[in-house]
Amino acid sequence: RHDKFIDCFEHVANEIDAIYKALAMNQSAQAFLGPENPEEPYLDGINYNCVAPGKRFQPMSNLSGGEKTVAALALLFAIHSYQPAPFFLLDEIDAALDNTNIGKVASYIRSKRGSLQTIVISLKEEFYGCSDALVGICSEPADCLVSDVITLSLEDYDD
Amino acid sequence: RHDKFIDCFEHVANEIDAIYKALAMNQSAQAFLGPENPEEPYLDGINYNCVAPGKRFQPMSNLSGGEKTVAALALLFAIHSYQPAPFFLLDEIDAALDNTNIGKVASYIRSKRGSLQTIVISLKEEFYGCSDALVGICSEPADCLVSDVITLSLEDYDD
Amino acid sequence: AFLKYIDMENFKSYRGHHRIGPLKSFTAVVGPNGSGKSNFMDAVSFVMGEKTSLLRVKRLSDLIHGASINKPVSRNASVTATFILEDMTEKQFQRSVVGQSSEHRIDGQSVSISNYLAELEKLGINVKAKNFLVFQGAVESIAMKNPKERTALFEEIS
Amino acid sequence: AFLKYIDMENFKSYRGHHRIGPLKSFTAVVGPNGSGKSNFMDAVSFVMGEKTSLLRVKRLSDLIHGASINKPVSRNASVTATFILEDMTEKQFQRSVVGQSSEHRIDGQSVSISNYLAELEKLGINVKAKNFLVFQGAVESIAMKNPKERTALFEEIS
Ligand SMILES: Nc1ncnc2c1ncn2[C@@H]1O[C@H](COP(=O)(O)OP(=O)(O)OP(=O)(O)O)[C@@H](O)[C@H]1O
Ligand SMILES: Nc1ncnc2c1ncn2[C@@H]1O[C@H](COP(=O)(O)OP(=O)(O)OP(=O)(O)O)[C@@H](O)[C@H]1O
Ligand SMILES: [Mg+2]
Ligand SMILES: [Mg+2]
Repeated sequence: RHDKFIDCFEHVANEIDAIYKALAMNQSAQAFLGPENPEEPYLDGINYNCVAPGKRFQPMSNLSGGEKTVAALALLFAIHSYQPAPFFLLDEIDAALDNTNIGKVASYIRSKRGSLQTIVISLKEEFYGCSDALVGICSEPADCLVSDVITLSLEDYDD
Repeated sequence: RHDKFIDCFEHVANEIDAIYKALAMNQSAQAFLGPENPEEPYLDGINYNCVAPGKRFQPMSNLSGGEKTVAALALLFAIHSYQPAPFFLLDEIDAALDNTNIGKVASYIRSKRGSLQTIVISLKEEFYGCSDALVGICSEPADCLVSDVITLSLEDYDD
Repeated sequence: AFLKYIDMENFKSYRGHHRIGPLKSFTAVVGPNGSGKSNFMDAVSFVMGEKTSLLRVKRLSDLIHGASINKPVSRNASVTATFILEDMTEKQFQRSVVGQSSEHRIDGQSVSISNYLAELEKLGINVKAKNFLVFQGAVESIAMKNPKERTALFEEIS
Repeated sequence: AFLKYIDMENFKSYRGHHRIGPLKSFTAVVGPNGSGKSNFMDAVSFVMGEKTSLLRVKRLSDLIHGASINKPVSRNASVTATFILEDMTEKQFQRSVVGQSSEHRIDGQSVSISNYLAELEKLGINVKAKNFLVFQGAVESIAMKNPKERTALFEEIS
């Protein structure tokens, strides 16, 4: 039981830095997971720290909204590398991201298409424009909300 | 003391519906504030309910993210009409709004410029493009973050 | 495994039958505020075994179309997920609301909830691990958990 | 009253002196993630009398430029708000961090904290009323308060 925990933790801890660098597209970005109790990590907490590109080490609470979102996605993708669910479903994760970071996250998702299926819900053209297919949802006037669905593949069009 | 409370509550309760209709640009939108204890409203809670345009009455918890944002802004502007602070400072309130709702909120803010000063922080061109002046913040590479400021008035340019 | 279709029947704002798909490697769901995008996410979460409290409703029967204005159109609602497996065969998981309880089927055969979740886990799906569904507004909190919560997360995944 | 300028001196990511303004009726603050936009909001909230816990720091001295990497550039930091009143005269409110405490000035004269807040209240500014500052990520919660919290809000405003 404990072996599985250590195995999982070590795998994710080894992967997280490279994933964060890839997401931030910046080699100076750093991410690390550290157990409070290195002998028996399952007994205490696990710390997570990110150093945003171009900045120095500081507590996670100092990060801005957009920086926290990128840090969260790095952890999510790192965990996925150990225990791959067949798909991701992400609801407006781009809300706090500026256009530069949206571009970085979208290209990371596109680069992993072979091993990872992603479904995103988004309001921003800069993000959903990078997808392979769009599912449009619209509502008809009625007593209560009635949603209708249109599916459109983007593969046929060039950028 | 209680008179002041009732005075404030009645003022805001009378204003909220018209403000919500103006923000949603739709006469079918409704908003109302109701005391749990109509005789002595200060003793119990105050309920807030919105009916989003084109929908029927339902609990606020059923509203979508964007619908909640518009409901929150209506309440904020209604309270302001009773006790006007000289300015508003709103940090990425447009995060959950689609472009249609961004347009509506921006034009409401512009319509109130005579009586209300608003400062918004935004990542979306659809929102900040409607302002009178931009304050650009950029960072210089340094040990810790160093922010620099550039101010630009948009009044000189046409749309 | 690859998620190809999601079929919804009288689920939240989806009246009658709607099929979403074929889904691709990178699919985006778009639409105006309040149109039903997060309701689609609730449908996917529901069929993957997520508990009712995370689907923004108090009772299972609130998931039936029309329940939000106290006029449910039916006693039932259901969501079906169609996966394509490595060997190119299809596997369908279906979860439905019948009155106040929920039923589970795999490829049309009714199964127990524990069987259903075990089969999903074979595909790498475990909603308790919170490692593949990110609800609206919840992304930042993934990075800001406290150390103990993070240990619990690793506990669930391993 | 109309807020015309905000001057910051060694406040969070603003090293040295920065003047923001003239502010207009509808002003937008823009910039990339992590550039210092919310730090500007913290500066405005600070000078309006907001408590430290809502400025994303634990201690007042964390507001000094460089404190985030344990290298504060000075013992002090300050923010000054310049208002234009109805009669077109200017009124300046200044709040500064000196070591671990904060000082308050109106038009350059040092005043007590209660005087400072009373003068702000004459302009209609009362941070406890939470009716003019909306922090990042907090807008939806304004609509979703429970009934008792809403009564307390009306209590504070009236
Ligand atoms: N059982 C139900 N039957 C019909 N409509 C429902 C039901 N439950 C919820 N709804 C409706 O669904 C709407 C919310 O939809 P949803 O949260 O999916 O919007 P959204 O597209 O995600 O919007 P946003 O972009 O603002 O997040 C509410 O307006 C509510 O009326
Ligand atoms: N005392 C300080 N001295 C220098 N830098 C600081 C200080 N306190 C916080 N910071 C820095 O400020 C940054 C956060 O800035 P801020 O939250 O204003 O970003 P933002 O522009 O709002 O970004 P976003 O668009 O992502 O919300 C952090 O990276 C942190 O390092
Ligand atoms: Mg939504
Ligand atoms: Mg910010």
